[in-house]
Amino acid sequence: TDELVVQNSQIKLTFVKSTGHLKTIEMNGVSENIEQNFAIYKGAMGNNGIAQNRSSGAYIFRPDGEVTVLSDKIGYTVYDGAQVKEVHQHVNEWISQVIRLYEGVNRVEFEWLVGPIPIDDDNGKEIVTRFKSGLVSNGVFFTDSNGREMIKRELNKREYFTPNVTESVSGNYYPVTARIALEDSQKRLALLNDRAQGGSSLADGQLELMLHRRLLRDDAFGVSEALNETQFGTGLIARGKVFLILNEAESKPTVAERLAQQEIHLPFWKFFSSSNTASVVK
Amino acid sequence: TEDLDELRQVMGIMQHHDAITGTEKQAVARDYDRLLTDAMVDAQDNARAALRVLTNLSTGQFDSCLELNISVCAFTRESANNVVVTLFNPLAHPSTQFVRVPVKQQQYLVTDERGRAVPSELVPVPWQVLSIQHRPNDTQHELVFKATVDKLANYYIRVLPSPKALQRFERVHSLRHDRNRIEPKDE
Repeated sequence: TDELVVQNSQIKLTFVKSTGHLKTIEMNGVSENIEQNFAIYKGAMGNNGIAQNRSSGAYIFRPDGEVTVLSDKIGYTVYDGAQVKEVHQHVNEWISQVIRLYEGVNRVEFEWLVGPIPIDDDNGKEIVTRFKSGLVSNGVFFTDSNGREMIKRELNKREYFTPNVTESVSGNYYPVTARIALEDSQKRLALLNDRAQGGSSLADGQLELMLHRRLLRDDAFGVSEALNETQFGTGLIARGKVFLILNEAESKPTVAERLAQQEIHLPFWKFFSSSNTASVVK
Repeated sequence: TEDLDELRQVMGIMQHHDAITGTEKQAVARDYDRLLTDAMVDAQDNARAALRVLTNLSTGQFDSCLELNISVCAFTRESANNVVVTLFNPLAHPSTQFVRVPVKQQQYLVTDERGRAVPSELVPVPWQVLSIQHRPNDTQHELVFKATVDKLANYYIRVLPSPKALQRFERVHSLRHDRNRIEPKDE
């Protein structure tokens, strides 16, 4: 078959062997087709003198045109150990990812590495990770309130007024400081992040998070600089993690998400010594 | 408390909305890096002093690795033969985590304080991480093991002479594109 299975005692991941992309996730007694891709928004270069036509910059996300989804065949290598299983994906010269399962840990880890974002075509770029599932979420999704409760969001709507949504993508982006989730009557899909990011659900069953941005124009909201970090002359490389939890919709799934959040943010600090000076903990 | 106060002060500066959202000027971002790095490095002395109290060591090295986020640790690179990893858990209950330590491609044995072998595995660092500029290229693997920590725990890493004790990863499937490495460029 064209399937590659990577699994531990709790989670089963199925990949499409010929393309290297994730296809299905099974965990917590639930199975769902979940496709994960990286995608690129081209940063708008507008006229900052017109309020609704500003450039994408440090303060605002404003894409120009449609998103480009990197769904082509990707290179990958699988490392299958007893403690940890890893799928190393090589998307292009500046995007890669490790999808990881630790034995006994009930979440899927996506460790992404993006950058330096090329700008030789004179376009700013904003890179997202996108998870597409079959969940019928009816335009509803949830984002956290600075790590506390979850707030219900609805595509193209606001809680207290009827908006005129002129920006179909960024008009539906919300801050995600801890998690973003969606559900239908059967299943719930949640993403937990390791840093504050922007995120949205622009289609039913789909979640996305903004990972890295490199832009060539200032958006005229105050900093007076383009978001174009040129350390080492080439732009920044960013590395981080997104954790995925798939669960039943009815079994208080947010408890598992909150516990996972505590583990993700454990303040472990490692110290190293030479073992010639072996110590004993008092 | 001088070093800790410095760290507290810098953490206060990092609550500014520009530091939180990344809307500071580039020169300010670099200054934030400088302040935070200096404060963290100085506060390591406090951590070392505390660890000396908590262990029987009077002159413990207790090196920290601020580049673990790019899978780099100068200490384990240079003295990988006999390393003690000390883990401090500030929570009020025991906690379990998988520890990843950048090492050279050798065969290792990890033991706990009682000398019991702890299962460990060696995983390659993803090649794109390896190609990051200014990253030393001789630690191309990470040693992974599961640590259970009540308050403080020591794990001992030793290089094994024979290939037997290491549970080496089995590469089950591989499909690669041509790997055109990004050539380093001078600034």
